[in-house]
Amino acid sequence: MLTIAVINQKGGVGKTTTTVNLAHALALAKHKVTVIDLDPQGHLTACLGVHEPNINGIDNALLEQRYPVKTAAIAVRKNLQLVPAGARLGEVESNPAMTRDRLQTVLADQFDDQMCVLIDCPPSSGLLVVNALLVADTAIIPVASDYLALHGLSYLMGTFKNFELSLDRKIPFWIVLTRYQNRRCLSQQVRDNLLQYFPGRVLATPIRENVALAESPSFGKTIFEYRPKSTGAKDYRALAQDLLKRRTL
Amino acid sequence: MLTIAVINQKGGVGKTTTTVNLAHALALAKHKVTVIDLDPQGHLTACLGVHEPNINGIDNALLEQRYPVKTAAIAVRKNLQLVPAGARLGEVESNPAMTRDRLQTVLADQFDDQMCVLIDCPPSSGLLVVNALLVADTAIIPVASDYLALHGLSYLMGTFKNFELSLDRKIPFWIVLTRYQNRRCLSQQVRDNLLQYFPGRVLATPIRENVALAESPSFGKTIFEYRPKSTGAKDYRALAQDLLKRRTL
Ligand SMILES: Nc1ncnc2c1ncn2[C@@H]1O[C@H](COP(=O)(O)OP(=O)(O)OP(=O)(O)O)[C@@H](O)[C@H]1O
Ligand SMILES: Nc1ncnc2c1ncn2[C@@H]1O[C@H](COP(=O)(O)OP(=O)(O)OP(=O)(O)O)[C@@H](O)[C@H]1O
Ligand SMILES: [Mg+2]
Ligand SMILES: [Mg+2]
Repeated sequence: MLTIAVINQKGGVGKTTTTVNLAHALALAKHKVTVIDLDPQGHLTACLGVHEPNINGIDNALLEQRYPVKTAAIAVRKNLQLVPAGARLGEVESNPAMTRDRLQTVLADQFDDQMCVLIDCPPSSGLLVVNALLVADTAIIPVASDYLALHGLSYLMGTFKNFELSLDRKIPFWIVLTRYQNRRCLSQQVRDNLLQYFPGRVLATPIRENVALAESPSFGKTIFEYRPKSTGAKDYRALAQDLLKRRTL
Repeated sequence: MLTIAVINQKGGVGKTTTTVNLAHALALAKHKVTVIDLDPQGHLTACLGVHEPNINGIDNALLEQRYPVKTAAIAVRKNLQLVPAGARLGEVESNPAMTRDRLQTVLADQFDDQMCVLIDCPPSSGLLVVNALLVADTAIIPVASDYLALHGLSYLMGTFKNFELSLDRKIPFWIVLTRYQNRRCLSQQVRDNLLQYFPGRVLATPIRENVALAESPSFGKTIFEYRPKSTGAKDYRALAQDLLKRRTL
């Protein structure tokens, strides 16, 4: 079982889009996958078509002492289950009883039957994200093909360094290039920059800009259900294979 | 003097892009403007070409008792000054001495000679954002032309409601449509949706998707310096007039 935190404090780089579509691609390839919505906005939950306002989620497991997280897991697709954000996730970070290893305790041995657990993180460096980093075996860092996303990466690497010092272990990570446009030289500059600074860590398939990826959440469908022949579906299917086979640029 | 918080906990919707280019458009129209970078990533600071790593910023004014914020203000363009984020802004939210009205105290009467102060907020709902809402006369909410940005708006309205209850006053706001693509029906759906739910609050000029807006930050230039004839420059110039003349869709 591999726990993966999908993380980047830079906003709008494709964390949620990558979590939902990569998870479904792995599930379609017959792997058992659980996704956890750790963003109080609950966008991963909405992307999978779950809209009940007061649904139980990871919030209860983090806030209550004896709430088994599996109770909140919902089978949303074949081989794919979701632990929603829940309505109270926004209260967790300011809760005085919240610690940095709370998620680690909550998840311990709960999903051992799964091939992997993907955690969609909010765009911040607060306590929720610290919890995700502590429990993750590896991180996936989506980087949009623009300058500010690249600039934000140096801030994230600083967070990683602080973390590795206090944990006394390295956090392995993969980078996924998102919103890539072949015709834009900015996209190529960002790709070249990533290859220079992070050799061997950029997964092979850049995710191309594709309006179907922006439309599919409004139907509560993954890209494979909404537009199975789109470039978005092709790219996320290939990305799933990159992850399984460790194919990098 | 008008204090405006540029805010949306949804990431990547164009908060920083709007703050830097709207501010410069107002400055070019001969108004005195101050921008404050309240995002620990320091993207507004980078967009204006300020790259010194240990520069003094709003972090010192928030963390130290007697540090006048004006000391940290830098004249970056004619009629435009910047208060950078500073290297320690990431420490502010977890500082036990930090209160929700700290920024209000720090800014009190400091920029009365300015026509307006624009505050670029991070993509969160934490203490920094609460501080910005408490000191702001009005908010500008950039909404990218996609479903998840629209979905995130209901979460933000919830934050506003909680705030208005505890403050016992309304927070006036304008919405700015960003990353608009005429050919995408998703863009038109988002616009129609906003007009239906927020009549009279959507500023007249949608900001069109324009690669020059994504490129200009890498040169530390505003859109008016990088590509003055681009659609991005036209749109932000028009948006500045919308704000001054309260022109809505
Ligand atoms: N490859 C792509 N092509 C087109 N649109 C995309 C692509 N990837 C993401 N998007 C759109 O960009 C917006 C931002 O993506 P998303 O919400 O997944 O980012 P995020 O990093 O999770 O954001 P946040 O920081 O708010 O959590 C979404 O509306 C999404 O639909
Ligand atoms: N109209 C536009 N056309 C093209 N690119 C744009 C436009 N507006 C913003 N961008 C690009 O989209 C990315 C996100 O914009 P920006 O960083 O301003 O959003 P933000 O809301 O400030 O993000 P964060 O939530 O991380 O603070 C940036 O790389 C920016 O260059
Ligand atoms: Mg997200
Ligand atoms: Mg920003």
